[in-house]
Amino acid sequence: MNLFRLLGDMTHLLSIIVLLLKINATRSCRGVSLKTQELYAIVFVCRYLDLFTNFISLYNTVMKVIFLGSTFTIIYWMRFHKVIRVTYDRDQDTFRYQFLIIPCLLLSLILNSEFTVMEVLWTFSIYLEAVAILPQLVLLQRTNNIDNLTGNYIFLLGSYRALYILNWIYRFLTEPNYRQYLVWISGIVQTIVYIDFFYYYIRSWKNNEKLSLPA
Amino acid sequence: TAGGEHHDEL
Repeated sequence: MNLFRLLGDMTHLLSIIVLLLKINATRSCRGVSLKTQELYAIVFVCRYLDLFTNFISLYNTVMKVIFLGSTFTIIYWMRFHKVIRVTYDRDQDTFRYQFLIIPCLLLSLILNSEFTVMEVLWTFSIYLEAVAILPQLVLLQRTNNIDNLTGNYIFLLGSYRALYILNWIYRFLTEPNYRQYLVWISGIVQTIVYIDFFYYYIRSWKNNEKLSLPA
Repeated sequence: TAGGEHHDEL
């Protein structure tokens, strides 16, 4: 494991902690897309099926359990917590799951490195992760008043993806025979999805203004 | 695995 990978994972972890803290402290999930959280839950479940079959390291196992547990906690709060669920922007969070899930599923059936249930589901999770942030970005654009923590959450998620690209470059240069084309291409697509957001996030930070995305 | 895909990342 190299520094970029570790920093990437820690940034990912931090993004989730920021979201948990925001929702818990303010008792509000305003501006948070339940659709994106549920897509992440699908991503983590499909990818981490190997928790039961393939032990890589204690670090990997612990992180997988944390990602699963924290995502399901957020979903539980947004759906069932008696105070928090009332603050969910149900009417604005209208992105349709099937527009993302079906193409990713079809693509994973065609483009995979091995046609087995585990491998196809793993590949599906890679493709779905690349686009899972889209409902959140759409909701953000619709919500005029973006609070800082929601903005920081998305910024940290985007940073995690950028650090993973550096991790792949490092691994490519240091590990013989290391290559994973499907992951690389999906990861680059995923990072590109954030570029527009990054632009407005950095601009609002430099100008000391509240973040808002143009419609 | 086939194609050199690694599963050691998160």
